Amino acid sequence: MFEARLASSATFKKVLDAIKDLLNEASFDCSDAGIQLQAMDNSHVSLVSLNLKSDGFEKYRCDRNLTMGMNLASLSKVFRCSGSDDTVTIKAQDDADTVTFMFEAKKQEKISDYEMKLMNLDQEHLGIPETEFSCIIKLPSGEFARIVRDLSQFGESIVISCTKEGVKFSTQGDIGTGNVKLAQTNNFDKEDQSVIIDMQEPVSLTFSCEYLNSFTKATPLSNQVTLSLCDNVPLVVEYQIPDLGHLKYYLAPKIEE
Amino acid sequence: VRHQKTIKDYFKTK
Repeated sequence: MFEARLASSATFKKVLDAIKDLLNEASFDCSDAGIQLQAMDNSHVSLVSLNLKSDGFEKYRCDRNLTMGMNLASLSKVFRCSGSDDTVTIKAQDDADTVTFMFEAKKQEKISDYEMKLMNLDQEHLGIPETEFSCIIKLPSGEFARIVRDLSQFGESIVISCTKEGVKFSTQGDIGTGNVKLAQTNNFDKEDQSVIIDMQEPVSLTFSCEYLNSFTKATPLSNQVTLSLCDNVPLVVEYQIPDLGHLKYYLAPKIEE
Repeated sequence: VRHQKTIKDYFKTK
């Protein structure tokens, strides 16, 4: 028996919005530790890694490890039926081929449930090696979304260059070039509004705008985003989900042919 | 020309 009750169905909806551009379907791996998801997009250029800790749920019970393959468009339809203040309870029997979502309004005045068919997905899991990153940049998630959106108008790729002076995002295309430089801020009182750079050595890498834009769909989950860069290693774009876990995206860099 | 690598060029299947 699997049962997980989350105080805010809206949080799960945000998670779903943040991954459904990249993934058509995905397996949710449920264990005592919580719910994990790891999946590559169709082109295998990016990897999504979601971790929702069991203690972030109001109630969590997982008698046996369970993998639930779901079509994310269908799952979105289910969550479109929830109210913004509803709680959600996810339930599945061991070896079941369906999962049930129950939405409860705050005062119990409305309770709805939806049963969805599960899928058998051939999901491969990749080992992600520990990396000593050259640069770790923390910045407001809204600022990152804005920069990626702005620069995507001009080119297909963004170069992220980081030195101890700051971080620079650059693009070039048919009509010209664009650059955005962010200096480190000293506003340590408000960490989620600051730009914080932890640099071991300078790094400059090129990434696809399309994927970066998809990652910024996670912006509503967190005020802050962390970018971790290192030569010859995928970029990590990490959003912490307060009190619940994290959503990480990995993106292979573009390299000179 | 910049070539797009894939994630599998970096991370191996478990």
